[in-house]
Amino acid sequence: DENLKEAPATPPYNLSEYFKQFLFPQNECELHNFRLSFSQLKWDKWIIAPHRYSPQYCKGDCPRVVGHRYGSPVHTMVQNIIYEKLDSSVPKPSCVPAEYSPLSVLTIEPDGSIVYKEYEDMIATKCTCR
Amino acid sequence: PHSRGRVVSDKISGLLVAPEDNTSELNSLLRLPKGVKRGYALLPPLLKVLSDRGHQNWESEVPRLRPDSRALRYMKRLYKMSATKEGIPKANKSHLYNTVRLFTPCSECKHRDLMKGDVHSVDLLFNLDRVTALEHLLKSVLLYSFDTSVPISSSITCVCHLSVKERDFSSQVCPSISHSIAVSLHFEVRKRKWVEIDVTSFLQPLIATKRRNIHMAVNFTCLMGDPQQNTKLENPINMALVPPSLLLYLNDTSEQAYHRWNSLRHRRKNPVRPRQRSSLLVPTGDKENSQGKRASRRRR
Repeated sequence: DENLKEAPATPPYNLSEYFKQFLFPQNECELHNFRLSFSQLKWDKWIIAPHRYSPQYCKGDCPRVVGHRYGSPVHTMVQNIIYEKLDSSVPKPSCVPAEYSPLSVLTIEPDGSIVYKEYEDMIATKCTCR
Repeated sequence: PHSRGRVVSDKISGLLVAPEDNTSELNSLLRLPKGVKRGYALLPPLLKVLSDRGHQNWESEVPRLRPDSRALRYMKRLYKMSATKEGIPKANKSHLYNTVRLFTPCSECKHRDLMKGDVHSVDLLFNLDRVTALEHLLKSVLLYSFDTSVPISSSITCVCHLSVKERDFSSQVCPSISHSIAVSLHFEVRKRKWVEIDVTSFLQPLIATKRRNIHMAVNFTCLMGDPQQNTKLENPINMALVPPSLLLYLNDTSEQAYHRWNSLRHRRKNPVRPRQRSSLLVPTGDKENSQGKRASRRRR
């Protein structure tokens, strides 16, 4: 009730948004942008391309009922129950990458030869709770 | 420590080689727990390389050959054709390679042939130390770049004689010729800055045996005119040819390399599963019945 008294009179169509804040944590587990350029790392002398690289990362709290939303196995909920009811030294499920995409890199090797290489799992594209 | 060793991802790509100023930072990341020599032995080979190279300072290593500017231009063009600006490999089914290495010749003893005109032959030595055991050859190409500022008529014909030299260690005589081929090319220089000569079948046996050094003599003669129009091939072009680079298209089978067919297979494994039609499960005896149902369903 207090919340409702405090809450501004929200127009009816915004009700689902309003209730969502009670269903899932504010900073829910999701993918965050991160862009770097190899010149920041001073690696641009030997990494010719790409100039910019967006590895992305996963951050946020895992809601208690993670099932369908994150494609989490049942073990994740079991781990949450252990943390809440049995032993809080067992960590809560973590927000981690679930899928990646590759990256193509053009580099100069120590012997002066040039190599184009495609690396697996270099950019996080989806997050999950585990 | 053992399980912790397993937690460290073995997917760290060869990309994270320590440059000069991040050595300490990277080292602290890779530094092994005190006295965990056993743990070190369990680390994936790649991490060993990283932690070893973490001690080498990028600049203080032996002076390296700076890449040839033409070769660098060619590889940048190959990169643009193979990946997006953000570095994502293009879903190009035709290209199965996930690694392309370009080698410039270590040494070449150019000697002009006494024959008439400009017969350009050079001895080339390519060092292939950078090719790893898990990189399998798909295609190899000799890459000539033409200095197109020289005014040349539109079409020329070139003949390239290639011979591989085996160093015969038993006797001190100079390397003998092990096998050679002649390749004839006809092309228009005005449109092309690069000429690629496919030498895959020629070099396959050497690269398959993980040969570290390839010593070859290349004799490259270009003449004006077009043999099809049987214009007389005359006055050989006096063209300054830059020694060719060796281009290897490889399939890196290591874990951290991107495998197109793998991602294709992955997509095939989890397609959006089409709904099974119940009639497929009907035993044959009721075939007419099910067809009747199907027809009426379709009509509906």
